[in-house]
Amino acid sequence: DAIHTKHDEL
Amino acid sequence: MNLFRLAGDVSHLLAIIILLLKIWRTRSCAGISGKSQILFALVFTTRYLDLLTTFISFYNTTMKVIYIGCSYATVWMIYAKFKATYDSNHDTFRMEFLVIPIAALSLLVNHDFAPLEILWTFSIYLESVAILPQLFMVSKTGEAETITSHYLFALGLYRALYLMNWIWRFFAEGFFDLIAIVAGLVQTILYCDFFYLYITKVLKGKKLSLPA
Repeated sequence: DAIHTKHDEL
Repeated sequence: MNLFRLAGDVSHLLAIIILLLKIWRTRSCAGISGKSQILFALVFTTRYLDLLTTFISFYNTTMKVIYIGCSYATVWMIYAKFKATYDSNHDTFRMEFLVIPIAALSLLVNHDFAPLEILWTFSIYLESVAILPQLFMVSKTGEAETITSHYLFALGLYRALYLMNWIWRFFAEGFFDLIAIVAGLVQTILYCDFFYLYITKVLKGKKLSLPA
């Protein structure tokens, strides 16, 4: 989901 | 990972290293806003708390640790090691004017009302304006050393490249994060005036100075 995938960015 | 993001991360890393080396080699932090650096340390700390909960990749972890480490090293150099050279008279921006409204906004507008998520949101909003004390200082003194301009350019370029990355990700993966995009846009817009001066002056070999 969006909340978890965004943390792959710095 | 696409090229825009990789270039953005490299540009961000370059900015941080340029600043560290500038202070270390000249033994001086003249012209550098300690307040912006405190805000960036706060940005990295609140954003990368997921280091403790989630493993994404070796690259991800390494970069996060470097960003956090370098930002604290910079703050330490300004407020301890080279304190005597810190130009506090010109670094008068009030940090609470940014931190308090942004803390309130991150409680109101976020993806999920959970502690880590709110802190992540806070860091995204805060990063978008964390450079203001530095830009304020440059406009107050009316000039910036060339190396400081390179730092600011690399730092501004990083978020502009992230915007390209988000456009890419939207079309390639159907992924978008509105909070990051809006804050990233604000952040990039804040640098536009500086980009103009950098291209018209610094790249032509002149020092960055503002008209009186």
